[in-house]
Amino acid sequence: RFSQNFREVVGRFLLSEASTHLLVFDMEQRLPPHSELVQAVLRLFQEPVPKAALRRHERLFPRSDRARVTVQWLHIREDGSNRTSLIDSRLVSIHESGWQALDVTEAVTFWQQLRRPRQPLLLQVSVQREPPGPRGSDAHRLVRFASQGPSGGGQGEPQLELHTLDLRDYGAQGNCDPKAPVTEGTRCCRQEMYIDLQGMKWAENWVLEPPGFLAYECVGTCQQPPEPLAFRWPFLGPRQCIASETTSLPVIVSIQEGGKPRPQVVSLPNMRVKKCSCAWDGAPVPRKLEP
Amino acid sequence: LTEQQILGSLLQQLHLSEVPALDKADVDGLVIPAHVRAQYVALLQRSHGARSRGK
Repeated sequence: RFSQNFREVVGRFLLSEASTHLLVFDMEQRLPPHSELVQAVLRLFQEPVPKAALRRHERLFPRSDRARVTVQWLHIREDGSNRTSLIDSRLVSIHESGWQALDVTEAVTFWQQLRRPRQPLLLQVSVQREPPGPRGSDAHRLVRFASQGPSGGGQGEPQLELHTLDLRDYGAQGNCDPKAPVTEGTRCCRQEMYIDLQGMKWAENWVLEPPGFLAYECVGTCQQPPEPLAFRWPFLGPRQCIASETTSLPVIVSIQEGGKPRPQVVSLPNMRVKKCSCAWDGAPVPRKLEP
Repeated sequence: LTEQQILGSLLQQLHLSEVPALDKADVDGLVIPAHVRAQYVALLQRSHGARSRGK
C-alpha cells in the first residue's frame, strides 16, 4: 500500500497459530547458597473453558480438543539481540482446567550460567495449534492461563517451584581426612591415591617423567534425598560419589625418530581427580550455555 | 584409575597400537632438552591450576 513500485498484495489472517506470553521471574536470592538445583517446575493455572465455547468448538472441530504449550528460555544478550532455547513442551486439553506443570529446570540452569548482574528469568510460553497447520483445530484459542491480561487479579498467578538440595547435607566434603579410615559412613570425599609409573612394566624405558603421580579417587557415600520430585527422570539412580572435575597429566616419553630416541611431552586427559561431588546417577548433564 | 586406562590413554595420544619396543640403551644418557622440560613444567602448572569440565 505504501510503494508505487510494487503491486500490493492483500492478505488475511487465515490461521492463528499461537498465542505467546512472556513470564518474568526475579531470581535473585531465590536459590540458597551452597545448594544444588534439583528441579524447577513452572505451574500455570489453566482456566476452565466456558461451556458455550466448548459446545461451539465441538460442533466445529469434533475429536480435536488439544493444544500444545511450549516453554522457551529467552536470553537477552548484552548487545540487545536475543535468542530462545526450547525447554519443555506438553499437550493440554481444553476439557481440563487447573494447574499445569512444566519442567523448566534447564532454563534455570541456563540462567545460573549468566554473568552477574543477571537479568530476571524470562520464560516465553506459547500455546500452539496442535497439530500445526490446517489439520489442527482452533483449540489453542480456548486455552487461557490465569493472570493473562489485566483481569488476572493475582489469583492463580504463574508459580515457579525451585527444588534445591543443601549441599552441606547432600554434597561431598572435599578431601578425606587422611587420619580417619574410610568406612561405610564416610561422606563422599577425595582420597589420595598414588600411581607408581616406575612400577609398571610397560612404562620402563618409555615414560621418562614423572616417576609417579597423585591421581586421587572419590570414596565414601552420599546422602539420599527423601522427597519425591514433581517430574521423575526415568533413568535416575541413587546419588553417587563421582569425580566431577578432573585434570590432565603431562608425561615425557621417549619416541623413536629416525632410529634415534627423542623425548616428547604428551598430555593425558582426565588423569587426576580435582573434585569429588555427589550426583545423581543417570541425571541429564546440564547443557552448557553457548556464548 | 587403572594401569590399563593410563596405558590406553598414552597409546591413544601417541596414535600407537602397542607399546614401542625400547631398551635401556635407548634411554640411557638421553637428555631432556630445556625446551621440552619447559613445556612439561608449563603443562604441569596449568593442570594443577586449570578446572576441567568433568562429568
